[in-house]
Parts: sequence; structure tokens; C-alpha cells
Amino acid sequence: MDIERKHAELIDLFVKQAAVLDGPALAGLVLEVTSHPSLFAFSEILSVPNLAKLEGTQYSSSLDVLRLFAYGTWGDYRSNAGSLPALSSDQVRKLKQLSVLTLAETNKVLRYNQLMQELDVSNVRELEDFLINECMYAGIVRGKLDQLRTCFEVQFAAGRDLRPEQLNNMIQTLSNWLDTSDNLLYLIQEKIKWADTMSEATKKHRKEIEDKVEEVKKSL
Amino acid sequence: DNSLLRQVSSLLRRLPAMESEKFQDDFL
Amino acid sequence: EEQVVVIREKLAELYESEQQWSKAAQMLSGIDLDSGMRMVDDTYKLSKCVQIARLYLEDDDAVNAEAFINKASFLVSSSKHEVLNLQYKVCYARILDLKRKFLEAALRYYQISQIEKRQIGDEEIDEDALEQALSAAVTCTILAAAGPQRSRVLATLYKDERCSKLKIYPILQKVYLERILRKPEIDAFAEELKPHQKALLPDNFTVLDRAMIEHNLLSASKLYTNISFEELGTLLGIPPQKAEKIASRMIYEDRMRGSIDQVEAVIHFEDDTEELQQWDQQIVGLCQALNDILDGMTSKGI
Repeated sequence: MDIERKHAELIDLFVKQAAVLDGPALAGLVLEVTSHPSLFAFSEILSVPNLAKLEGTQYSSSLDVLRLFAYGTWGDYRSNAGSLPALSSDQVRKLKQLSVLTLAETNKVLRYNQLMQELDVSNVRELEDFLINECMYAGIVRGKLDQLRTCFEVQFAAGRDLRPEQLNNMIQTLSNWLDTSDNLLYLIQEKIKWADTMSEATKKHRKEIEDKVEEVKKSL
Repeated sequence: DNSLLRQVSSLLRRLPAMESEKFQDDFL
Repeated sequence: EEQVVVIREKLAELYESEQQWSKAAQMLSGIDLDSGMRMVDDTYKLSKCVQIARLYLEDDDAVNAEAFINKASFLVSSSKHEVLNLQYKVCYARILDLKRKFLEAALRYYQISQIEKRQIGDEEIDEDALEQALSAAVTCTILAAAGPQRSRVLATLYKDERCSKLKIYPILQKVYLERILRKPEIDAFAEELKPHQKALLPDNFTVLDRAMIEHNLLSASKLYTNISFEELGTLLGIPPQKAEKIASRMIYEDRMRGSIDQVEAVIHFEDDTEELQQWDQQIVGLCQALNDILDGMTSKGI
């Protein structure tokens, strides 16, 4: 929520700018947006009609870059570097940050070798410095680094822009969570009823014993 | 709403709430 | 005796005008404040003790200054003289600072920075002086031993609006947020320090070095579940054996939670809370995130 709050003003600003720009100015805006240290969400800007108009023009690569930052990773860029413009160091850093968020979508525990491969990093110190300074201190990720198990346990990761095809998975996860929660509540309810029943039975049994004891005392 | 979708995506990534070895031991 | 006192005071004035502070202090310390032969009121005694302490402090002589401040402390509680009381407090804070009792000094500096009056007796209290006291409080807190006590003082300072206007604020923020401090930031901070705050210690680290290493170690404990001595040394910029030694001392003194496996050469950090409690906290966080989404949906009419 904190991330989204920080995003809201920036996104608003850039969306308004994008709505009145075209051609080279828009390409410049895309560069600014994809280099901005506090912005990790791009779908709102991507949906501004002026951006779509860049398709097929000499500035269509800017649109491709924006799409890459919205949905892609550093690995995707490396595979398509030939057809995409060169990225500045700020853009490279941001794309790598976004790649960590993508990896965290599927796994809570991220192995160091997987991260080093994805982020093009050759040693553990460099990887950990990146995760600490560019991810944890940037507030987009929270977690613990485990050198013995050479992994990064993610406790929180900011959400990336979603493609429509990702929605089904999310809905399924939510349904599963809902079902598990309902089941658990039902089980707890049953346990409460069972506990009440046992308690009543125990009280009744105790009363019967006490009554018998009284009877025997009287008869003696 | 993209912002809400991103928040939901982030929320779902918090599940399960804990997954460490030590937690599994303590939980059991 | 009266005449000797006058001569001593005059000589002390002369020494002061020549900035020979310790000599001036020694001249005044020869005055017999417990004389049975003349009437010496408590205010006079207090003023002399404080004056002598202040003179010794000009030469950074904490030992002698402390001797006189201790004498003054018996008199200050019953003193109504606001200027002297303030001077006493400032001296005391500076002595603690010089003696490297940084946390205590910080608290006293902070108290002084919170003075509301702008005129005490004949003395005007200007904003710069209060800002200096606040800055000194922040500096001393950062130099204090990392641990729970320091964290409490850091929180107080960080939440004080006035600190956000200090030059030293960026480093206060990083220290409060328990973030690792890098060399350029430490070097910039070092420029603001006094010589005794950068003095060399028996273990060949300076006061500043030790404070920064301990802070960074504590910051690392928030980021790592465990770390090898080798990597820890690299992170802290010191040899691995020294990193182990400092870590073990901090754990022993209960300023950091963890354990050391010398066989594997690894330090395991422990959280302040147990796993199951952390689970509870994660669930709380999850529910709050869910609430935020629901609030967001409501505000957007969904």
C-alpha cells in the first residue's frame, strides 16, 4: 500500500504529461519514466492513447521499452537486445529490480544461483548488495538473506503490472484461500461444538457420581 | 483498476504467511 | 583571605583573556570555598565550581572538569539561579561526551535543546545554541553503543521535527531505519566530529569506527538469517576475525541476538520475536493489506 501511495502521484503526473505529448517528447517521457527511482508501475501510462499511436512510427521502440518495463524482465531484454534500444544504467537497475519482483511472484524462497543468473551478477556480495540497496532499502521487497542455504526468503514484494492472462491464476489463488479459510472456520466450529458436548457430558457424569455418593452416605 | 490489481497481486504473494524451516518445526 | 580571592580572580581573568584556560582554572581552584574564616554563600560556590569546570572543558580536560562539576552537583539542586543551572547542565553534558558516555550525554544535550525560554537571567538563548545542542544529541546518539537503549533515543530524535532541519539528518534517518552505512556517508559524518569522538581505542579502532561497525552489524542482523564471517568482514570492511569478536561481544552484552558457529564460521542472527509470533505478525500484515485493498475498492466505488 505504501508503494502504491507513492506511485499514485507520480503516475498521475506522468499520465497527464503523456496525454499531451507525442513523438520525440513522448519518447523522452518514456525514458524518464523507466529511469525514475521511485516508479515501478507502468500500465496506467501505457494505456494513454498517445502511447499506442507510437506503434509503427520511428518511436515505436519507446513503446516496446515501456511494455518491457511493465511486464518483462532483464532476461527478456537480454534475449531481445537486438531489437530494443540500449538502456541507461538507471533503466538497467530498474529492470533488474522488476525482475526480482517477477521472480518473487512464483516463489517465496529465491535461490542465489537463480537470482545471479537472472540478474547477470557474478558473485554473492554483488547480489546481496543489490538486494539490500536496490530492493529492500527501496521498499519494494522485504525478506531475509540466508547465506547457509544461499537463498533469499521473501516476506513481502510489491505487485507488478499484470497481463490479462495472469488474472485467472490470481482468482484461483483467492478461491483456494477462501475455501481453506471457510474449511478451517467450519472445523473450528465443529471443535467448539465437540468441546461443549464433552463438557456437558463430563458435568452430567460428575453430577451422577456425586448423587450416588450422597445416596450411599445416606444409606450408611 | 491497475493499482488495486497490483496490490492484490502483492497480497497473494504473502501467502503462505511463513515458510521457513524453523517455523515448520515450531508449528508442528 | 578576601584579598587572596580577589587576586586569584583577577589573575584568572587575565589567563582567560590569553586563552590559557587550564591555568585560569587552576588559579580559581585555589580559592578555598569551604573556608571557615569567611562567609561563602552556595550561589558563589556553585558559580566558581561551574566556572572552573567550564575553563577545564575549554582544554578538553574532562577529568578535572568532572571533579568540579561533582562538587557543583551538591549545590545545584537547591539553586534558584537559572543561568548557573543551565551552565551546569551544559558542562555536565560535555563532560559525559568527553568521557564517551555518549547515550547519557545525548539525553542531556537533548534536554538542553528543549529549553523554551529565550532569556534566562541576563543570558539570551539563541536558536543556534539550541540547534547545536540538538545536533550534539544526535551525534552522541549515533556514536553510542548500538542496542535497544540507543534505539529508543534514536526514535525520540527521529520523531522530533526539529531534527529534520539539521545537516546531520540524513545519517540520523539511516541509523534510525537500521540501514547499513557506507564509507562516503561515514566519512561525511566524521567531518562533523570532535577529536575525542575520533580517538583511537586500545583495539586499534577509533571511537567512530567502533560505533559504525556495531551499527552496521546490527543492520546486517536485520537483513540476514545468517552470514559467514568472511562475508561479514567484507560487509563491515574489517578482517573476519575482528567481525567475529565484535559480534560475540555484542551478543554477550545482549545488544544483539544471535549465536556463533565457529566450526562453520557462520553467525546466526535471531529475531527478537519467536517464529510463531512472527507468523502472527505476518498474518496481521496480510489482514491489513487486505483491508487497504477493500478500502481502496470502496473509495473507488467498486
